[in-house]
Amino acid sequence: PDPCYDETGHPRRCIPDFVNAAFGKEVRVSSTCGRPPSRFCVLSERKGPGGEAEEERGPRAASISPSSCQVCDAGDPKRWHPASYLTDLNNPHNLTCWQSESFVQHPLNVTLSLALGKKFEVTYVSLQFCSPRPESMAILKSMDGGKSWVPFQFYSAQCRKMYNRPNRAAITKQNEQEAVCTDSHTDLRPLAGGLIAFSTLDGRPSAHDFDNSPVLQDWVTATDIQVVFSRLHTFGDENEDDSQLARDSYYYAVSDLQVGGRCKCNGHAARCLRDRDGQLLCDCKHHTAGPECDRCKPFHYDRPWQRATAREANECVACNCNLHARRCRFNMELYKLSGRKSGGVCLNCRHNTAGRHCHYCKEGYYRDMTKPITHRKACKACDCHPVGAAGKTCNQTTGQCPCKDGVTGITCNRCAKGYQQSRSPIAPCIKIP
Amino acid sequence: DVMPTLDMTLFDWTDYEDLRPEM
Repeated sequence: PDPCYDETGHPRRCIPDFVNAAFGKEVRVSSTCGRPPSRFCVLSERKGPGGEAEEERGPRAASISPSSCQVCDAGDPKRWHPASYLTDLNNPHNLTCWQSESFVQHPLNVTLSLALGKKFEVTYVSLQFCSPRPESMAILKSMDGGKSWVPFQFYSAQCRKMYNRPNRAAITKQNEQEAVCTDSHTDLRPLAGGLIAFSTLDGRPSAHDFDNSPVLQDWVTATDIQVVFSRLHTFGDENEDDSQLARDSYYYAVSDLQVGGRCKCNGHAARCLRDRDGQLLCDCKHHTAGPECDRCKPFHYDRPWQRATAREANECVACNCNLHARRCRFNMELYKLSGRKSGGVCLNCRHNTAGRHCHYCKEGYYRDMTKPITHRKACKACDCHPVGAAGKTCNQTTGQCPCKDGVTGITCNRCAKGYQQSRSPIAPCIKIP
Repeated sequence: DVMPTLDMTLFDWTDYEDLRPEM
């Protein structure tokens, strides 16, 4: 059964499955270790005498130290850390990590850019780290294929200084479409395995009424996601004389980038498919069209396009042109006048018909009542006599032409009783004396 | 009684040439 229609064939809202839109997709990164091969060291807790982690006393560095140095080598499959590891299968028993070059520190950034292929409605963006989480990072989105970017969320231990935003600002109905900065999830610990998960709707007042919030519908829409790592966590030891070991310990490493959401189809498709060019498109139903089912199919302009809601499918409706037109347009004035029922206006009515629904005969033609209006011969030519008739336009219902004085007949082609034909084409019939 | 249809050949178009229909 088609999820876009109920058992009785009536349209109903349908939405594609919730997916990790990042899975298997290529992520463009601005920095990856291994070209040339380079050393990196893993930070670990310094163990106490009993093997337990030392309590943090004084500077954080007191209980954390670099250890287990390894080589990142893009030429060695066992030692490389490519960007493809960000979106491959995330097996917790065999984590694969993308890793940046070491010590790309503020003001230099490291960016991850992910093209989703079309508009998605994003519910969350999450990152699982193999390194400590960044001291500052931003999540951005694009709605135009990466031409322009707007911030989704900031994470920073110093929100004002790094991003010129207050820490944990309140979200109200007036600023639901603004990115917030928070100092949560910026702790140094855990040294590996830490998570950053940004929920796009969490804490936004209209989230519970998403169907009726164009602002939030727009807010969650994205064609691309970008993660900008702005600042590494350090202990301040990177500038000491013997700092190479420290510098080799500071880098960004991520095992999993997820973008949870649904292919955006505005409630008019239950799935997205790839076209011949490999482009992802909604499989639009409800007489809708466009990559996001964001407009009505041609000839289905009887009411304005609308997104489907849980209560109403808002399907597009075909214009009523009685089979005499192939094109129509929407007229808002007529739609309002009809009580918001019908606004379609037929274009180029054929078969000698006229009117917004091609529902009557055009001038010079009359309705043949033996045929339905949908019949291609429903309108017959008036055929008014060139001399006997006073005009070329007949009564659209009866076909009666306007006759000159003394002339009779549907087409005005005969003299009436008591009249005879004259020689004058101005008064073709004259009274018999 | 059905009257005969107008006979176009009987009309004199001398003064109304510009009104004469193409037949």
